[in-house]
Amino acid sequence: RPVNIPRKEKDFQGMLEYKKDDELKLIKNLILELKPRGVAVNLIPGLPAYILFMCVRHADYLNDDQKVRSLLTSTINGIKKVLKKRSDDFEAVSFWLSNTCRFLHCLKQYSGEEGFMKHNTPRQNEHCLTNFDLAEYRQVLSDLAIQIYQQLVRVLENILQPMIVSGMLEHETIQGVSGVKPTGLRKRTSSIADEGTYTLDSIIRQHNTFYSIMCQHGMDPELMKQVVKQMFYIIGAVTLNNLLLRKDMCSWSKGMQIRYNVSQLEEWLRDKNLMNSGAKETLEPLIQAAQLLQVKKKTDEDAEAICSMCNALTTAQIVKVLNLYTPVNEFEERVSVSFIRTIQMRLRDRNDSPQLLMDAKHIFPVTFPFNPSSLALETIQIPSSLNLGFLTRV
Amino acid sequence: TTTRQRPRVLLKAPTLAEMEEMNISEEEESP
Repeated sequence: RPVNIPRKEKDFQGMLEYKKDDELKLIKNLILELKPRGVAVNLIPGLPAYILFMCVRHADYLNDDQKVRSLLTSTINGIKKVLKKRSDDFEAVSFWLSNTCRFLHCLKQYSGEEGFMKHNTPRQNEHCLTNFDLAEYRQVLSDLAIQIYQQLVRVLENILQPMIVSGMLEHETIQGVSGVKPTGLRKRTSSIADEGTYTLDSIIRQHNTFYSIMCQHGMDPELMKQVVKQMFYIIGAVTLNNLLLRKDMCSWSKGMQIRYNVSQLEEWLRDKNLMNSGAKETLEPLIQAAQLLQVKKKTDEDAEAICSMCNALTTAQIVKVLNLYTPVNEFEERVSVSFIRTIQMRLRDRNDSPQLLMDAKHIFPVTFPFNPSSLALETIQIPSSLNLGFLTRV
Repeated sequence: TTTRQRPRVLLKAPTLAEMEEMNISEEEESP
């Protein structure tokens, strides 16, 4: 019987040997059939990426260009295939975005190019690729990561979409500001209507779910910031667009409710240390529209104040909100036609776009800043749950 | 920092779209 003699980690060189015939099995077990929610939940973040890179290292060590090419092509096609199959599964998309980025970082960190080696330990430097320059494959992986990012944005958009209008505009969390007194009858009616409707809380809870999944997958913090910024942009754009189309959303009290909701979203960013993500800034048009609902709209001074305050809104949007503005109680009044003309006159030199609605489908360009890992490849062990017993640690 | 002993060979890569085409034709060929 063969006896397993445990080797010390320092004896390993951080490579994984595999037979060419096992490549298909590797892709099947590690990519196509891996369940992010099941097995992968207990893995070290980015483990599939490290395993694939350690296989690339071994093929590079053998100086077998066909083996390197074949593995990289199968990996890329495998990731595309699994994401086609699970196209609306946030967990799967987040998992493979994180791993594709980690794989890309590995190809840079161990490329042997000095610019990428600054943070390497001497041992990590010994693990650089020896025979092949994979710069072109890095470009392909970067293109793939962009595709996956765009898919992730579409998935989160589909999940958030039904919550936004209800949670950001319709549902009222501030009692008694709507101008309609919360009488017993009213309260009963609204509590029935509330069942099954989304609230701001639903949106915050969804944010928490997205956030914890991305953290669990070890997504790069800089990438996570971009996802959150994009998420906030969608919320801001969809909310503003609906406000611009609905008279019943253009009142002083809705302005108050929106500002409260925005403050809660900001609080979420602060809580997650994401205030420097640029996410809050994407809400600026919505914030200004809410302020516009609340400021005085009568005198020339008011007009001047509005024009300098609303620099993130187009003239068309400002005029639309003023036109839609609807008093809900006796203390408020409609905006006069002459006041709106004054505003138009003051803004005519702005030359901004005639666009009324925001492009809610816009996706900000994504970048994947290099994020080297301190993990020592030679210490990586493969859990048996991955069914990769055919790989040999070298 | 270790210096490279000899220049590495640049492995030419197909683009993502080309790779996809290769993949489709492979799938089509398989029974």
